[in-house]
Amino acid sequence: SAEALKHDEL
Amino acid sequence: MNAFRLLADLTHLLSIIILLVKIRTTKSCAGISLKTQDLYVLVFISRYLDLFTRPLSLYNTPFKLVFLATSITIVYYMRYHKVVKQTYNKDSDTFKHYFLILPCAVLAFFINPKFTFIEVLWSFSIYLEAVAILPQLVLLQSSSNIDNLTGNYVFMLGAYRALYLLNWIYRFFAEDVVRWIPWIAGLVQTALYADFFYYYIKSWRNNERLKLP
Repeated sequence: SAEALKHDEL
Repeated sequence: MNAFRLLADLTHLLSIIILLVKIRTTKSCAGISLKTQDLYVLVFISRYLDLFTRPLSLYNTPFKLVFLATSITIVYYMRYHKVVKQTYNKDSDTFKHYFLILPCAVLAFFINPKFTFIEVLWSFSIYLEAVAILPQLVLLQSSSNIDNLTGNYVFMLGAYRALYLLNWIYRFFAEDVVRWIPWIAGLVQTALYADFFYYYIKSWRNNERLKLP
């Protein structure tokens, strides 16, 4: 999903 | 951003600072696995290629640059510094770390958020990070004497992912965020420390030197 592609964590 | 996440990243940073302090002040990397450190360089390079593709972030970007720079610095010290490299326990650092890389690459090839170069490398880095501590744990088990800085370094490194677990639980309820790949890998990563945590806390409570059986 698009949500999963965000990778806002380190 | 929540308190667990912030605390997790600061703990991760602190673990690296502890290791660098140990290396720089004692001029020794005794008890530290070069294989684990090599794997961290690979983890950070493959995960943070997105520095080139993602908009800059005031929080994430400096962390990424620091993690890349410090992991490369640590490996440089252990391999090339004329005093430090002589303290490396090469004969005890026996884990065949190359055997971790291929399974993680295969897993990333099949299990990823999207089949693109960046996303497969990102998944690879998540899987590899989960198991990268194994050479370090094997080295500690063969050490009769674990110095405080090394013990604290490994503890902080484990605590960092444990705090991420709390962050993920928080985000699941507060933000409806679901990220199966890092969650499961992070759970495995934290579980690998369970034994170490047990003996670390035990030695701390008894005020004894840390020793793994």
